[in-house]
Amino acid sequence: NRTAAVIGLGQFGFELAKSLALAGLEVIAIDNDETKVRDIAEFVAFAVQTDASDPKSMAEAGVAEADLGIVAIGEMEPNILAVMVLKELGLGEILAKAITPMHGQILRQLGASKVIEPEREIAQRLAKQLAHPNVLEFVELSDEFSLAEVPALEWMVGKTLVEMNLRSKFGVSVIGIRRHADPHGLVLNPLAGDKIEAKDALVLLGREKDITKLV
Amino acid sequence: NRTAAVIGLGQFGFELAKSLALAGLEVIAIDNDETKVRDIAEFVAFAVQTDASDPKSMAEAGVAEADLGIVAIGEMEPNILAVMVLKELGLGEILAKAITPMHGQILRQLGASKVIEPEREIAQRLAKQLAHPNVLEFVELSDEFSLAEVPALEWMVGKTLVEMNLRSKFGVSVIGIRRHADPHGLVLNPLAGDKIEAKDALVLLGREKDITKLV
Ligand SMILES: Nc1ncnc2c1ncn2[C@@H]1O[C@H](COP(=O)(O)OP(=O)(O)OP(=O)(O)O)[C@@H](O)[C@H]1O
Ligand SMILES: Nc1ncnc2c1ncn2[C@@H]1O[C@H](COP(=O)(O)OP(=O)(O)OP(=O)(O)O)[C@@H](O)[C@H]1O
Repeated sequence: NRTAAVIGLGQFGFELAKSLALAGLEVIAIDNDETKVRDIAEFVAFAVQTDASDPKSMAEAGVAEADLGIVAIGEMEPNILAVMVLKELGLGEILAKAITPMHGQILRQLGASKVIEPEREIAQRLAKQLAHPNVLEFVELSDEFSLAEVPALEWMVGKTLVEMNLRSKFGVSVIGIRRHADPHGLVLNPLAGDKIEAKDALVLLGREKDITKLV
Repeated sequence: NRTAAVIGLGQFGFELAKSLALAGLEVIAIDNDETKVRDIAEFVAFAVQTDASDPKSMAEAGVAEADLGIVAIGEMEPNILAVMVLKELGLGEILAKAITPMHGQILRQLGASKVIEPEREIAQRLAKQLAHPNVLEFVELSDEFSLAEVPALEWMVGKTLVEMNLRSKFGVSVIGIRRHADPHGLVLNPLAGDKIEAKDALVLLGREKDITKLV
C-alpha cells in the first residue's frame, strides 16, 4: 500500500489528500494551520500540524516513510523549501504545484518529477470543451487523438454503423454508443450492424479536426 | 464565430481567455487591474479595464454581445455580483468559478449553467493518476468507463490481440496500440491479428476495476 505525503491543505491539497485516501493510499496530510489539520483528520491516516520547511519536524511526522510527496503550498518560498525538505528526506517521487511558469522551472531543476498548474490545466480543458459546443464531452488523449461524445445527428438516426462508415468518410471511429433507452449504459465496441436510434449519443475517437468536421 | 466574455484574469481566467482565443472564439477579456488587461491584450480581440460589478461599464465594454460569459474572479462578493451583471446583460450561458461548495450552490441558484472548481477537479484527476502508477495515462470517461494507456506487460509481448482476448478475460477493450517504433503514432482500432511488440503501449477502454485487475 503506497504512502503519500500531501503538504499544504488549500483547496487543491485538501481535495488531493481526501481523494488519495479514498483511492486506497495511506495519506500523511501536513499543514501549519491547525484548523486545516483538524478538518482533514477524519479522511486520512495521519494529519500533522507542522512547518513543512523544517526537516526535523517533517521527519518526526513520518514523512520520510512516504513513497511520494505532493507539495500543494500556494506561496513560492515555503513551497520551494518544502520540496527541498522532501528531497532531503529521500522521497522517491516529488510533485509540486507551481504558482508561475518560472516557479515551475525552478521546481523541475530542483528535482520535482512533475509540476502541476491546476488553474491553467483546467482553463485549457474548459476552453476545448467550450470550443466544441455540440460535443457533450471532449477529452484530449494526446496531441493527436481526442475522444468526444456527441449526440446522434439527424442523418445518423436509423442507420447502422457500417452504413454510416464514419471511419472512411471522416477518419473517426465509433468506440461506444450511449443508448437513450439506457442512460447509464455505454455499449462499448459496438458492432457494424448496430443501428443508431434518436437521442443516442456516439463516443468517437479520432483527431480533433476530424471530429469537428463531423459535428 | 462565438463571442466569450472572460471576467477576471487570474491564473485561471488569463489562461482561459488565451486558450479560447486560440480555439477561434472572439474573446472580450475583463479585469479591473490595468496590468492584467495590458498583459492579455495581445492575445484577445478586446481587453477592457472595468469593474465587473458595474452593469453600465460592462455594457459599454461590449459584454452584452457575448454568447457566453465566464466569471473567473477569486473573491466571492465581486464574483457573485459579476454573475448577476452577466444575467442582467442577457448572456445565454454563464459559467463561474466557485470558491467553496456553498458558493457553488449560490451560483447555481442564481443561474450559472456550470460551476467550476479548478483546484478540486485537478486534485481528483491527479489522485486517479497517482492511484494507478502502472498506467501512463488515465482518463475517466464517465462514472463507469475509463481509458488507460498501459505499457505492454511481459506476457503480452509476441501475442496477437485475439490470442490475448482481453475482452472475455478482463472485460477490457484494446482501442489503440502505441507502437514503440513510432512514438507519435497511435494505431486506432487495431485488428485481431495485430501483434504486440516489446515496449508498445496499449490504449484500453473499460471499467476502472477491470483495467486495474489487468495491470
Ligand atoms: N511552511 C508551511 N508549512 C506547512 N503548510 C504551509 C506552509 N506555508 C503554507 N502552508 C499551507 O499551505 C496551504 C495552501 O497554501 P495557500 O492557501 O497559500 O495556497 P493556494 O494556492 O491559495 O491554495 P489552493 O488554491 O489550493 O486553495 C495553506 O493551508 C497553508 O496553511
Ligand atoms: N470587481 C472586479 N471587476 C473586475 N475584475 C475583478 C474584480 N474583482 C477582482 N477582479 C479580478 O479578478 C482576478 C482574479 O481574482 P483573484 O486573483 O482573487 O482570483 P484567484 O482565485 O486567486 O485567481 P486564480 O486562482 O485564477 O489565479 C484578479 O485579476 C482581479 O483583479
